Amino acid sequence: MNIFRLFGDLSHLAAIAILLLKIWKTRSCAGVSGKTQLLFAVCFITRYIDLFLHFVSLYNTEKVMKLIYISASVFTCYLIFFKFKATYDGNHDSMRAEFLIVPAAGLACLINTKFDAIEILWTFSIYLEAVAILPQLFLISKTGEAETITSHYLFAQGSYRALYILNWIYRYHYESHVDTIAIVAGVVQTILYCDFFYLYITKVVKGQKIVLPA
Amino acid sequence: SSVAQNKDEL
Repeated sequence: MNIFRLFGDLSHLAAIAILLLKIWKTRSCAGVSGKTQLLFAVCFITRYIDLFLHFVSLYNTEKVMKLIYISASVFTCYLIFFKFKATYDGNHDSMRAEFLIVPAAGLACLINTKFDAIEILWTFSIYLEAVAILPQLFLISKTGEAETITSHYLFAQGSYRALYILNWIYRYHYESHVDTIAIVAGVVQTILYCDFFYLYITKVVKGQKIVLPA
Repeated sequence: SSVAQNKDEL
């Protein structure tokens, strides 16, 4: 474990917590893409499938973190699609998730470390995570604005994988550890946040709200 | 069967 991965995971936890708090406190999921949250839930389940296969006692924080990620993301989907369904902005959350899932699954079968079920599920989860935020960014571009709390969620979510890139640089340099698939997908994922990061740093940090030219 | 290489990252 290094500082970058630690802060990456903390940033990821913060993102999940911020979103849950926003929906729970405002009792509304306006401005939140349910599709992105579904894709994240799929990512966690396919990536941590080993938790279900050979369940081992919760003997370390890693297992606990995996269970937190899976349960929090499923609970978030429950809030969006069931509890606060009336506030779900389905009209603007219109990016076709199939256009993300099918290519990720196809690519996972073509480019992977080992052609076995668990490895392909893990690779699928990595590729899917890289593009899972797109419906959320698409929704913001359609509505033309993002609530400040949603901007904080996106900033934490984007920072998590950006910090992982620093973690991979660190591990390459000190542990000569390289996972090309995770690195390439992580770089693509972080690049997708670039224009949002620019807006966040130039606006939200100064107390303004993000409003896109509609 | 070969167990998937253990992934030590989340």
